[in-house]
Amino acid sequence: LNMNAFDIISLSAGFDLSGLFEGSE
Amino acid sequence: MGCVCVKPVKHTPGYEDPVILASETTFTVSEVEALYELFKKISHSIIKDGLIHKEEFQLALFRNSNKKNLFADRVFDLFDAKRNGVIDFGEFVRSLSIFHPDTEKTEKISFAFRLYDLRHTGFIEPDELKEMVLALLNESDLCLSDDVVQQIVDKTFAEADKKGDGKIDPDEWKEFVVQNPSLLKNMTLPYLKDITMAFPSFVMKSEVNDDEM
Repeated sequence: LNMNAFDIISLSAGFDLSGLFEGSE
Repeated sequence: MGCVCVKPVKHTPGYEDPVILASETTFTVSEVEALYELFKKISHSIIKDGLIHKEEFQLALFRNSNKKNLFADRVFDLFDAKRNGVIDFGEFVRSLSIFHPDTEKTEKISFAFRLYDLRHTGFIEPDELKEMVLALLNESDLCLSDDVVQQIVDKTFAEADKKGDGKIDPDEWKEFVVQNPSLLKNMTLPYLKDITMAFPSFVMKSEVNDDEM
């Protein structure tokens, strides 16, 4: 697995704030 | 002689003047006003008090108010600058401004560091990093053995902890991000570039012309 730990963590859905906008259109 | 009664506009608790918020952030006044429409929707989704509670934040992010997620919790806690358990309008705008495409990278780097500094020690430490990797694995279909996770954490520290003192400080983090710019991709929300165009339903009749600012 050629990723550093932060690359892996960044995959979390919790970081995807676009949901704040998509659900409110 | 008659009098004209003007019904005062009722704002949510923690409402701040869009002109002031625009002057302190990357947003224009119109964009702050558009964000107020978004804020009202989220802050009235469960508890109709005009403040965003954690359940409402989770509902907006995941369509599920009960979904637990370590990273969404961290984002919520950082948005909640006053640390009173809720996000008011001023906090919402100031925090989202960090995610604006035009905001300085240094602000994004600093915010990301605070996200990963789980225990607020001023450093990112190996046990925190491992806890975060395990939390991500727990929410995904990725399956890695404890040995592999430990190797990834050790390798990351070998690259990022230049001083070799067993923890990543803000300067080391900044240097690591410069070498790995993809680490900031979550810190930019293209939606914010022009929220009034992307979300025309949020466009309000503004009393302030941005060009006059």
